[in-house]
Amino acid sequence: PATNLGLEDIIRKALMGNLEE
Amino acid sequence: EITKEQQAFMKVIVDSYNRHQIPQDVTKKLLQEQYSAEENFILLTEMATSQVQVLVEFTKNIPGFLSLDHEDQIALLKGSAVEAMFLRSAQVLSTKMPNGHTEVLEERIRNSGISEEFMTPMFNFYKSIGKLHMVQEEQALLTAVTILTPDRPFVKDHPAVERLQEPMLEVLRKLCALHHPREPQYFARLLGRLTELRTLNHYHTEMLTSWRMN
Repeated sequence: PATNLGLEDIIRKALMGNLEE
Repeated sequence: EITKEQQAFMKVIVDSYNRHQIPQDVTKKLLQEQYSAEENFILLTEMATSQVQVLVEFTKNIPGFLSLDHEDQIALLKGSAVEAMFLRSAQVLSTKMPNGHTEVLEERIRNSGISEEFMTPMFNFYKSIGKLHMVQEEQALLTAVTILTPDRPFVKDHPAVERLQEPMLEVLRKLCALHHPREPQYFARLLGRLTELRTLNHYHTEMLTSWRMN
């Protein structure tokens, strides 16, 4: 369902966060 | 009793649990936004998005998590997000927030188009968590244990996840004995909540579909 895709996007972006720091 | 190493390990998780909260500007909207099913829907969706980001920040600090395979990290987070968020919401709702925030949040949830058949198991879960009177260390560790559950869809390296979850369960067991000496079943009761969470997780997928239609 669309929400799960949304969930994965939020998770990927938040996980990537540590690469920018 | 808890070893020095376990003490340090627990401190990292509890500090992270406290540091990562939903930002004030999101939570204060609870009181400001006016009151309609649409408004509540938008507000709850925004809070859920923020809660997922908070969850990821917390999880990054779980010792060993970032050393797991990257796709397994995603699979674990995706598989446990809903459960970890229900657990966190239950803990927030069971500790009385100042000047009526709890009542306002509960009212918004009850008036946001979520079907009644989902409302009941959700609030029952919140009550059962409230009755346990968990201390903060138990809340943080139970959340970490929930996230590090190996049998989530698409997780490839189960043993690697188990190796991380095992020490956490061990510390949690000791904590329960320490904080609840007269309740030998307490640890088992905590793990029982994880089973209840899985049922909620199942309801949640159905609830979203009906919610969207409403």
